Amino acid sequence: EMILEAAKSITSATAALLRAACAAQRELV
Amino acid sequence: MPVFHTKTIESILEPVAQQVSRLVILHEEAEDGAAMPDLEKPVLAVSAAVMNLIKVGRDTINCSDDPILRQDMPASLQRVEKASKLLEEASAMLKADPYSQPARKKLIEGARGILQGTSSLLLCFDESEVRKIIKTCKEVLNYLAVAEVIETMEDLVHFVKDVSPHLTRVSRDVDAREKELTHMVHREILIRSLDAVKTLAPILICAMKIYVQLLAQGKKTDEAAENRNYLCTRMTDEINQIIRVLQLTTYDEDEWD
Repeated sequence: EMILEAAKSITSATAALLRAACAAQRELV
Repeated sequence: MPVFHTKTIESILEPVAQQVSRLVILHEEAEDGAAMPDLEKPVLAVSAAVMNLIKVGRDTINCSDDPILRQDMPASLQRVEKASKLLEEASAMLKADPYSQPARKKLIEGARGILQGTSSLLLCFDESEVRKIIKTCKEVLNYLAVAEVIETMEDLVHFVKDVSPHLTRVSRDVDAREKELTHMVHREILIRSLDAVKTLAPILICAMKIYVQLLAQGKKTDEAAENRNYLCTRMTDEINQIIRVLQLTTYDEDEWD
């Protein structure tokens, strides 16, 4: 189903964004 | 205990759920935080994916004949869209000030919104898929409800011809659904009830045939009718059990007490 693929794209992109944000924070912790 | 009730939903949401949790923990541990990198590119990627989802979601709404999906899905899409805007705002704020606390909060709020909105959208879609299976189950129930008025071999042949495709579809769809579920107890009930339906179906047809033959021969039919009705009730109960379990999405164990 296209809607599942579209949802998957969002969560993949959001996970990548959060990984980038976490990487900066992790250095400090 | 699984958090998401289907493997598909789990595979889509789990990675982002983990990242949101990590970011929240890191944000809380590192009070002031390190400078945030430029998040413009990954945020743009999220925005593009959200725009695509909104387009696909609207197409799904327009093509669906499920009134509940048509009613519920727009709110989920709006939720995701709003969350995406929060991420864009956070990114712009962080560009101006990589240490901005409100921007970090906005980033977490946006990520949570994406998670909640996508989760709600997937649930909405999943529930609609479940309603399709339930509709097929109810079609079989409707046939079972008229089993006792079948009195000729010709009617019986029609009955079997009509109910068979629905039974095949129930079997195929429930089998696929069972494999999708993450909750073991729900899976086991579906397997057990579906097996019972598959076993009972030919026995019921046989019992109906015996009743029709005895009736045609002018013989006593009380016991044959009783046997047919018993099998019919058993099948109806098993299908109702399938319908009940298909609708379960929570993991409240009290349900099973």
